[in-house]
Amino acid sequence: EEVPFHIILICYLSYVVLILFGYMRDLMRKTGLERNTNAVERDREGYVQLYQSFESFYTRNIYRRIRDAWNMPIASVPGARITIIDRLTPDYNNTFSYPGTKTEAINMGSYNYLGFAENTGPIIENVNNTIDQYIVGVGTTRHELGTTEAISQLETLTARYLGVESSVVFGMGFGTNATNIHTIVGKGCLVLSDELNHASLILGCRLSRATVRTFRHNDMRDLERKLREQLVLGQPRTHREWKKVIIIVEGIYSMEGSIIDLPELIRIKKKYKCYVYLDEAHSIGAIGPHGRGVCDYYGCDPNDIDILMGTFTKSFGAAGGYLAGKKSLIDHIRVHSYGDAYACAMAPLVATQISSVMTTLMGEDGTNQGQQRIKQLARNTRYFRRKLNQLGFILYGNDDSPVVPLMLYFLPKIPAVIRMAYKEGIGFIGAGFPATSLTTGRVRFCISASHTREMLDKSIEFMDEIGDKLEIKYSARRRS
Amino acid sequence: LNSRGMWLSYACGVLVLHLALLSFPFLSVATVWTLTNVIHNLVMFVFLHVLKGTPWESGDQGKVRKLTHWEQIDDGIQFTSTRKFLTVVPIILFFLTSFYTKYDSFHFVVNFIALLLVLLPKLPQFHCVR
Amino acid sequence: FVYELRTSLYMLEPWEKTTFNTALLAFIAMASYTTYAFL
Repeated sequence: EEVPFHIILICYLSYVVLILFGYMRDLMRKTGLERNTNAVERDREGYVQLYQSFESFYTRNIYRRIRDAWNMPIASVPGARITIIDRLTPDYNNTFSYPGTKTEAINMGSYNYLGFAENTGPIIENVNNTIDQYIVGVGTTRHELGTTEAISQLETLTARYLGVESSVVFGMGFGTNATNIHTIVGKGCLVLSDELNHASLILGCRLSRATVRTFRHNDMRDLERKLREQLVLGQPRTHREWKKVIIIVEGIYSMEGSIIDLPELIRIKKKYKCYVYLDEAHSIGAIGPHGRGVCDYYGCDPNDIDILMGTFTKSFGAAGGYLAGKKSLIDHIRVHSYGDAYACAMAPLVATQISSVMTTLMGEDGTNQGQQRIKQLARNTRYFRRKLNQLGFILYGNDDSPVVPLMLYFLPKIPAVIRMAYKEGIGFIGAGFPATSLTTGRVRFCISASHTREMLDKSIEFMDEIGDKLEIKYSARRRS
Repeated sequence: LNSRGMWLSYACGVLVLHLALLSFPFLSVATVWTLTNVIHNLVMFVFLHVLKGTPWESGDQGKVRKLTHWEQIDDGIQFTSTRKFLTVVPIILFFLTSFYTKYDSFHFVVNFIALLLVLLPKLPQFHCVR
Repeated sequence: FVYELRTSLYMLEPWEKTTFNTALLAFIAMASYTTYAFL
């Protein structure tokens, strides 16, 4: 739903006010009118200017004013409830001090879709046993001695979980994209990338030196048009035909809450005989009746996707990422990946955590806890979205997506909502420029299977109350 | 710059600037128009053609750090609608100013120089020229 | 409160808010006077 036009105009005005005062403060700091608390070593000569001061203009003059609402230190697992360490600031967020108190809050911001971010239960027992059996981490790469039995088991289990031939795991989700795309594409290849793809995909494509063309977010018509255009044009300048064409998309977009239109994408892939790289960082475990991600959600065959990628951070209460697909492809990646050559291998206890969660989700642990959590998450998501829609908020994304962006548009409204929620004992996450465009600031809820109905209702009541106070119920739709 | 509402906001911004100047009772209409034109062109020149890089850390390993804002628009593709809009606005403002200053020669020279200041850097021949 | 949120005054320090509101009131006063003088 588009926001009324006048809201956008006033939004730009609010940025003009911030920029004017930002320049005024810079002038005051430069002329010594205001004491500069940013740089401590101001009196020493010869310090080269590391970065252009303009590049940190936004951080210095806009983000600093609201940064108490971000990066709050926590003192517990990021579960359904979270313990936040309180901070005080005597000088408008230039410096923080800790009074030593903590705040218990409902956690509506962490990626903990299935609620496995726990420090009790059978899974933790397995992890503890692994620590006794192995050491805590391996300080070496996969190409040397980093491959432990826990990791081999995890790779076999991941391939079975996804229903493909083989898989390889890495110790970091971001690194899985950044250090492997170059093994798949290179110069003379064409990458069609969604305009809202994650920074790790953008970095991986840039490192691969392939030609990258972006298409409008989740718009398969625009994708097909761009694909046809590029296939006809060929490579820039020489117009030689492309060596390889690959489409890179995500399963769930964490800023938009949208779910990829997978059946349409597979149709395009088969029609133009190109490859698909599907990043399921947020969707693996979170959607689909069996928690297998968007393929499961749409009932598509995972073997139609050439490269399946995903992370274990959001639904498995762990860290790291995987690539899965044909065995020949995975063997090629194992040999040529930067991640396997330079990065430390995944810690065995993290691999055990993931294997245990995966076994639970597959129902092989003798309980149907995995299924219950998947169903609970789907119920919580639909309930929460429907309630917020009824209250008149503008939400982005698909009704089944556990990422629920609620649009605030104005940058100042984001910290206002977060601070007021914090007082009420609810933890929210906000996202504004440059993570979103100038006029689409938002608060983003991440629903979890471990949220109880009371927690969701408390958040909804709170949003209802401040929705009127801050005038953020922008939806013009008729409310049921 | 090509997102929804940006162009209208830009026009409103110029209008607000003009009304703010017009509210000084001791300034004549001609002076106000010339001031509007000159201030608009100076601000445009600084923001589009002097400042380089982005006001936040962009994740592209410093690729655009040496490019002005004008060179970064639409990844450097020339004659896009945004570029045309930003080229036409100073010209329209110049015509309006010339009209309201009754083509007085002093105002004309000042406004014409201010117009050149923002038109020349926009020519494709000056892309990435230092 | 909504006025402060929409004009970003909510993010400014008290003295900056005062500066902005003073400038805005001065602008409105001058605009009113000039309008009156012209009309």
